[in-house]
Amino acid sequence: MGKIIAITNQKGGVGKTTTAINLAASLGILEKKVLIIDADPQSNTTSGLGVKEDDFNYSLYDIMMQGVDVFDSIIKTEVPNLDMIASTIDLVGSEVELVNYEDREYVMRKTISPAREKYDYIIIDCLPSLGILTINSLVAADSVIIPVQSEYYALEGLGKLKDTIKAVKDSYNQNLEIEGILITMYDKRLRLAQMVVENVKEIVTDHVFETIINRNSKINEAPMVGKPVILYDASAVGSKNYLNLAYELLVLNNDK
Amino acid sequence: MGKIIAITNQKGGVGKTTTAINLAASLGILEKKVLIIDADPQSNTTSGLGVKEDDFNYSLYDIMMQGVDVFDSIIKTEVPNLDMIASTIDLVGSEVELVNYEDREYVMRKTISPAREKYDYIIIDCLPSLGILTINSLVAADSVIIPVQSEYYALEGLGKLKDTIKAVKDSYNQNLEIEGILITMYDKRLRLAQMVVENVKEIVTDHVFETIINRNSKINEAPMVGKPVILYDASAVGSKNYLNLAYELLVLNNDK
Ligand SMILES: Nc1ncnc2c1ncn2[C@@H]1O[C@H](COP(=O)(O)OP(=O)(O)OP(=O)(O)O)[C@@H](O)[C@H]1O
Ligand SMILES: Nc1ncnc2c1ncn2[C@@H]1O[C@H](COP(=O)(O)OP(=O)(O)OP(=O)(O)O)[C@@H](O)[C@H]1O
Ligand SMILES: [Mg+2]
Ligand SMILES: [Mg+2]
Repeated sequence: MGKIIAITNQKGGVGKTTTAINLAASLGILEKKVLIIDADPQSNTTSGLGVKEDDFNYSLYDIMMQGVDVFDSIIKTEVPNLDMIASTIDLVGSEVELVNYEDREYVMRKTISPAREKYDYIIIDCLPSLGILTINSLVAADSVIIPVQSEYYALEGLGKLKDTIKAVKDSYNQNLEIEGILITMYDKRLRLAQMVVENVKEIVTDHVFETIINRNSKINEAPMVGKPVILYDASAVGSKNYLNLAYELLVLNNDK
Repeated sequence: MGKIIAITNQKGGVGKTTTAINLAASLGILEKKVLIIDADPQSNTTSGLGVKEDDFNYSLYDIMMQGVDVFDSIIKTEVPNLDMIASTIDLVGSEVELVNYEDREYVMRKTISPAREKYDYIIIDCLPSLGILTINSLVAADSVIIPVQSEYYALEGLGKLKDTIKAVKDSYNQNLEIEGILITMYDKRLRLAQMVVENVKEIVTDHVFETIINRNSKINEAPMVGKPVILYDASAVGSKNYLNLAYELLVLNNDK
């Protein structure tokens, strides 16, 4: 039974997609069977892994809203052991359509759960919002990884995100846990960033990953060629960081 | 009659809030009467200008959904000539409530337009989405400024944003124009960033502001003390960049 982990933070640009792609790819390289789901209508996970709209017949919108079977929508990626469910701009429409649905919070969970049988880890990349689609991802997930830049707005929003996670846990998904807070785009030359990293364990009560993801130009360039950073430049700091994160996650889950 | 400008891009973390706050503050310093509206439930504009929930009675949610008069909701900020309409997390609820509203796209426009009489510029900070709240901001606006980081995902999303702007213009707001594309967080050491800036005029057909906003740690630190960068450190590169942007905007609008 695969574990479903949502990568979420309503703050924009904190490294959700970058973490989803590079953590999933690292787990794949460590011989785990992984499915990545792009639950953001911007479809950055889809394009960041080099997948174009012609490469797939069905997207997450079709699975959630049009009754298409999850197994008919899974596509292979270039990364060993990593499959994907892509997204398109149609997903924007689901936020409006879901409003009048019976059990609107459970639609993603009901439609993707059958895939648990085939994968060790299912990673969901969320959009920067606390709306219905993100709620659906939190209801479908067993746990949440929260990427946070070491910057003011990213920290400020953590309280609201934790309130939302608690509300989802109390009303829809008793099992939901916070897997951990992940510091991303760390630049040790910035005074503010150093201050955050030194104090983060006091600011947040949840588990903070030991692995810190450094700001690294190779991470930024890799999506241009549709590859995770480990396939773009395995010697890059970013590749080592995300591989360490994958190890740390496996240890946390007694899955080494 | 004041001009309403929406700062929008569905890509997260590209500098929408930073641009809204610092452009509005620079226009205020140049003796223009400015109102900034926080149309993002994360309320980063509100906190970035040092405003706490106890400082105001009504927010944008109250104006749009509860019939509160726009003039009863306007609060002063520390910045000369700059007033604000704040937001709270309640705004998340408006995305669901608006779905079943008659003329749901026009609610913001109808409720905030009376404020045009009192201000030279009204700046709207949008959330990272193409959903109903962003559509409301585009329908209320005369023009749009699109902040773009010189990075892959930010450029990739431009096409979808322009499609949405065109759809809003055709169906709800014939006057809507693109004021310009603004390059933000520019780091001249990054190869990718240099490439983007050199080619951006070929990639986009719209007006691209001459002013480029550099990555600058003072811009990043200023929100911590609830000030625009020009009041935090007037000698910072970021302060000069945003002041230049304000001048450029005034020249574009024959308003020097
Ligand atoms: N460690 C890093 N070093 C350098 N650049 C990074 C790093 N992590 C992410 N980036 C870049 O920062 C930008 C934002 O990251 P990303 O798109 O992954 O964030 P996001 O949270 O998914 O954004 P959104 O809220 O729009 O979904 C991207 O251009 C990405 O390439
Ligand atoms: N020119 C800059 N130099 C350095 N840091 C910057 C700059 N512009 C913005 N930032 C920082 O980058 C982060 C993202 O910027 P900001 O929050 O303004 O983006 P946004 O588009 O409003 O994000 P969201 O999509 O969540 O609304 C913030 O922490 C901000 O302080
Ligand atoms: Mg993303
Ligand atoms: Mg913002």
